Amino acid sequence: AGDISHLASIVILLHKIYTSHSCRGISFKTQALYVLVFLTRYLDLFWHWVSLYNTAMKVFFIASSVYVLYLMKYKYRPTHDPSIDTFKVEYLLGPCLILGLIFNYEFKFTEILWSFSIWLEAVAILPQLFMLQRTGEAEAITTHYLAALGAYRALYIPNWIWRYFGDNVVDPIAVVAGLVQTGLYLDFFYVYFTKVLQGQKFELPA
Amino acid sequence: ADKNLVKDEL
Repeated sequence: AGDISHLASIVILLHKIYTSHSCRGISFKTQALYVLVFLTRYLDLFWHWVSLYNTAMKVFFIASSVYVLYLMKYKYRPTHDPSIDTFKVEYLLGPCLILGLIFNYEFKFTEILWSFSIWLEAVAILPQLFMLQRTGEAEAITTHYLAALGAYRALYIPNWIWRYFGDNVVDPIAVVAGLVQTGLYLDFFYVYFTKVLQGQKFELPA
Repeated sequence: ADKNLVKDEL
């Protein structure tokens, strides 16, 4: 369900860009961070085979995130306003690299990159949420995208509990980062459920 | 725990 929600979020995002011929309201910085997240995490495509499903999803997430970046940077460039997308990503990249160096399952390059990608994914939404707060409102379709994207990691939580009891497996790095990631959406979800799903416009209180 | 088992997640 988490994976499908993630997949759905990307489909919604592409649908929003295509139908409105615009990437207004979407943070380029957040989208660029996702490209970095997927490239650093899915390096194991080249040596760690899990399943056709797993490989297909990894390829899709890399390809679609690069494609969204292309759409924003070239095809719909005039519709993107960098002056409201001002979050400093350096504040995210530095700490995530440090977290990757401290918390990893083996002190080697690929494992550090994997851990870095987990932490970075947890906070990659911040430039987008920052932008949302600055503008104070959003198109409904953009909020559906964010809701699906936020639900995705939240849906992993019951899966982790299940695997803890069922398979006796726990991945502390993914769990802690996943809880942080989900936590960052709580404010957004509150407004989404109380406004957008009641048929009102997404508007933040002044 | 076998961490490869966990890394079958996305």
